[in-house]
Amino acid sequence: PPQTPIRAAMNSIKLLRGDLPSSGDQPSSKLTTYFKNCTVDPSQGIQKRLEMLGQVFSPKFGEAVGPHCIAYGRERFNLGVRLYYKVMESMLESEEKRLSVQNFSKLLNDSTFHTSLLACALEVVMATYEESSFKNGGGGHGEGEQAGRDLCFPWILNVFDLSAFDFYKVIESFIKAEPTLSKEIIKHLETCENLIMEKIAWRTGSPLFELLKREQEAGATEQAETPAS
Amino acid sequence: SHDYHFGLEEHEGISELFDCD
Repeated sequence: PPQTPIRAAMNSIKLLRGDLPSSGDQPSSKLTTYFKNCTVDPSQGIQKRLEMLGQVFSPKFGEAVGPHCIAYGRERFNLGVRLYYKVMESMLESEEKRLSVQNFSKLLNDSTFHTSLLACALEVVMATYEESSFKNGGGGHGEGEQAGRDLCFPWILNVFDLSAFDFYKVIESFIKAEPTLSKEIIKHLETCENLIMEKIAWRTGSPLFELLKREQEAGATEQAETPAS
Repeated sequence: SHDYHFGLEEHEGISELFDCD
């Protein structure tokens, strides 16, 4: 049958759901082994963080879409968690191959890493669902269209109180680690990347300024380089 | 078609981006 925007969106959702094991709301045995190999086991911290972020996400989703949609928010959060675990496992496999280490204690106990990774997984889930309301141009889908706009990036950053700069760090590794992402979703993540680079990362309070300051201080003792164009 | 431009080198990964060794 011809590919309509709605059919394309439905296929993306089906692919996303089908691709994620229904038991994936818990870490796989492989991922559990990575946790156990850590100097400090991150399992409890990860579980607690997910519970806390889930309690934050659903009400905010309800605020943006409507109180009768909180259950959809929970559903999307659960899909996001499954994608988060799947991508985390794939990222660690690549890192193990690249660095020849199995102890990722520092990374796996870094709260910012987990929040950024989950935020990226949720952005993918929501962009997959919102594809239908964006492209549909309204036709009887008024509420969905409004919701799409409200839930649009950088909505997730505000929900998780996450800096754009930290979110930016996971995007490329996320795309590398999840080869089943559709071209539309990759393009969406690239749009988020550009938005961060051009605008959001430069807002007051961004950790980027602190990083630049530290780099400058560290560089002050070294020989000054000729400014690049 | 759309191709994402990967900026990270082969020797770089998520560990470096979050300051981990």
